[in-house]
Formats: sequence, C-alpha cells, structure tokens
Amino acid sequence: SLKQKSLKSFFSKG
Amino acid sequence: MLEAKLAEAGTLKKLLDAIKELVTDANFECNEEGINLQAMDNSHVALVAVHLEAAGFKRYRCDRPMPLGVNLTSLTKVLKCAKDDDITTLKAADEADVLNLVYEAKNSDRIAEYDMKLMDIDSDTLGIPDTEYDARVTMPSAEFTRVVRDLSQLGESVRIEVSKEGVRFASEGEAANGSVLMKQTDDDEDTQAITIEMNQHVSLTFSLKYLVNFSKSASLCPRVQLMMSNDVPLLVAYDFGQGYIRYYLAPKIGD
Repeated sequence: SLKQKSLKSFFSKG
Repeated sequence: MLEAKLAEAGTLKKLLDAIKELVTDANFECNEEGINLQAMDNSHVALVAVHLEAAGFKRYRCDRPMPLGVNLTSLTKVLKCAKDDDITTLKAADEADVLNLVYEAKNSDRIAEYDMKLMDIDSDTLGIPDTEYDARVTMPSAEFTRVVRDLSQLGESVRIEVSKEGVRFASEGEAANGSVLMKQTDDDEDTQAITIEMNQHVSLTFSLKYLVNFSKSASLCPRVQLMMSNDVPLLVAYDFGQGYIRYYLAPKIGD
C-alpha cells in the first residue's frame, strides 16, 4: 500500500 | 507603505479562487520586487507559492518589506464586491492592521472603497530546494483540468507516468479503473501542444483531490507545466504574464 508523505520530509524550514 | 494598482480585479479574483480551498490564512509578503505568498495546507501535503511582479502592476510602491496577514475567506468576500474589470488598488500603511482596497470602474465614475482587517500569522516558510527534475510535461491547462477531474470520479489517487510514449494518468477505483495517455505532439508552437522533456522514466502517485484544486489555476493561464522526479514532490507551475502560481505536492510512496 502507498502512504501519503508530508512535504516537511522534503523541504527544510527556512 | 504599500500601494499596488492592478489593471483588473479579475486577476486577483482568479488567484484567490486558485488558493482559497488549500489555505485559509496567508501572509502576502510585499517588498519592492512585488508580492509573494507561500502557504501549506493544514495536512502539510501541498504547498502553494504565488509571485506577482512589481512590473506587472499599473503602479507599484512598497517602501520596505511588510507582511500582510490575510484571511482568504474575508478577502474573497471583499473581492466579490469588485467587477472583474475594475481597476483595483491595494493600500496598507506601515504596521497597519487594515488593508484598503479601492475599485474604480473602467467606464463610469463609480469608486468603491473597502477596508479589511489584517491579522498576525505565524507562518513557517519552507526552503524549497532547487531541483533538477527528470521529466517536464507542458500541456494545455484545460486538458490537465479535465484529466484530473475525470479520474477523480473513479479513485482517490492517480499514478502519473512519463515515458517517451507520452504521459499517462491512471487511477484505480473500487468500481472502475481508468487511464488517459497524452502523446507528445509534433508541433511545439501550437498552443494545444503537449511537450515532454525527459532524462529518465518517472512514475509517481498523488492524491487527486489536491490536483483538482491546483487545476483551478487554468483560468489564469492556458498552459501548465508538470515537473517530476521519482520520489520527490511534484511541481505544478502556471506562469502568467504578471507572475506565477506554483504548487508542490508530496507523493504517495510505498512502505
């Protein structure tokens, strides 16, 4: 099954 | 202070329509180069980034950087009071808690003026890395709207696959499956063209409800670009004369 990833795991806090 | 005069209220209305279902509150970051907005949806799955260039306004003045914290539902209401072709001026004083909007009718002497409360918004701006994408698909924005809307009738997710053959959108639902293949066209200059630039085959799965939301930007721009690399967020980009609206969407990935 596929899990929805969060954008926070790809983009850093600026 | 900020003073930004737009040729038509319609541009702002369309922009609001394209973001208001994703985010409820957002900071309009104004500086001398223009107005920027970056906001994530509550579930942190999608991010929208808007840029309006200073040069795209009839008149633009912003003495120093200032964030305008806006409730998008309120702004939508205030913008409904403007006719699409009204000349629209946004004004805010430094440290102001009010945004002033003036609508001037193009062909009459009507001048309407509204004041809207601003709010303090704690926004954590995300750093979006510069990405070299493995595939870029450019297509008519209306076609993109249609394909995501059609497939959203069937299932929750869509698999987007880019190959030399073209771009395939596939969705599996409980009652029906569907797939749409859009082949690369020969004539790049045609406004109906579908162009594919690709370093390697990509295949990614996304939630359709977000894509349906993004596709509302078709009213701003006749073309859309989809940028993809395996296992990274999709970038859906609409560039219109005065700036851009870009959406990032986190993929669904196997455990």
